[in-house]
Order: sequence, then C-alpha cells, then structure tokens
Amino acid sequence: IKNQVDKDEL
Amino acid sequence: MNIFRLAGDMTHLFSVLVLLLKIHTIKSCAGVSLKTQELYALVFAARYLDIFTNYISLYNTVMKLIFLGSSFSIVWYMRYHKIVRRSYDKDQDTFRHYFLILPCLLLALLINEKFTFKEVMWTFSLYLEAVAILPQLVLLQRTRNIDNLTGQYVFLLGAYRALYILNWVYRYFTEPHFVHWITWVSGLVQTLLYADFFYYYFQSWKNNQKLHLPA
Repeated sequence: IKNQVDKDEL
Repeated sequence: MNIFRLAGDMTHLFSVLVLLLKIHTIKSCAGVSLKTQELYALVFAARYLDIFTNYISLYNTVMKLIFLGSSFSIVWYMRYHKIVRRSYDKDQDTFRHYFLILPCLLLALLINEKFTFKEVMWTFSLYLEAVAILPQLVLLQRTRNIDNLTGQYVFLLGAYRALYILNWVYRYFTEPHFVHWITWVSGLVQTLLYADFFYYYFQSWKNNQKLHLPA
C-alpha cells in the first residue's frame, strides 16, 4: 500500500 | 495534494495546451523539436503503464489521459499531418535522441527502488524525462527567431518540474515516510538543464526583447 500511495504523482 | 504539486500539474498542463494550440491553430511546428516530443510520449507511456490497474483518483487518471493523448497527438501532427509536417525543420532537429534512451534504460536497470518491470519502467521514465528537453534546447539555439508560443512552451515545461521540487520539499517535511532520492535527483537535474534557458528567457522578458539563445 505504501508504494502504491507513493506513486500518486504524475 | 499540495499547492505546489497542483501548480506544477497545471503548469505542465498549460505547456502541452500551448503547444497543441500552436500546432492546431496556426498549423505550424516551426522551432519545435519532434525528438523531444517523441521522448516525452515515451516518458508518459513508460510511466503510466498502470493507468487502468492502479486507480488513485479521478484527477490522476484524467491528467494521465490528457498527457498521454496530447503527447502522442503532437507527435502524430508533426509526423503525418500534411500541413504541419512541412514546417518541421528536420535538418535542424538533429540531436541523436536514441543515444539518450538506452543509457536511461540501463541506468534504470541498475539504480531503482525495486527490481520489477513496472518499477524499472517508472524509473526509466524519470531518467528519460530529465534529459528529454535536450533536443529542444539544442534546436532553440539554432533557431534564429524563437516564436513566443515555443518560448512559453519550454518555459512552462521547465517551471512545472521546479514546482514539483517545492512539492517534494513540502511532502518531505509533512509526510514521515516520503523519501524518493531517485525522483528528487532526476527532477533536480531536469530543472538545472533549464537554468540557462530561464536566464535568457527572463532577460528577454525584462528587456522586452525577442528571446534568443547564444549558439
């Protein structure tokens, strides 16, 4: 989840 | 989401809209580097692989679609549109951008956060975006009179990543686990490549003169 959240930038 | 990142995304959005506006309305791509546009299309393709599998927000998905759609349509216009392609000066746009792709790919295979296909492609897109502007900057040095829209396009494209750096600083101080050295270093390198352009852009704006980069 951490990684997915961190990939929230364009 | 913070104000720096929103401003960065809007600036980035404006840069592609300015370019699309220029190409679509005056049907000209004079002074625009096709190689930079192709590199950017590759950047978005490599970075947004999970656009349909990893839903983050409507905003995120819509923006990804806009960036993918605009970058590929700009490449299409410059390559195939019978009027636009005539204004593309290919004998000036000679930067060997294929020499940028392979080193970025190799570097992404060596230095990444996790050795998975998606993560390596994502890292590759970061490294490639950092150098994607080079063909355009080289072309600007060769182009005698840079038209305003092209100058604004490059300025906005550089400004968006500078705003992202402020966003990373903000997130570093407000979110405990937010550490992404790879993103930060490549984002910094990318912004530094615009340093001299920013200088001459500001000079031309201050002295109210035509933008002109020294060869």
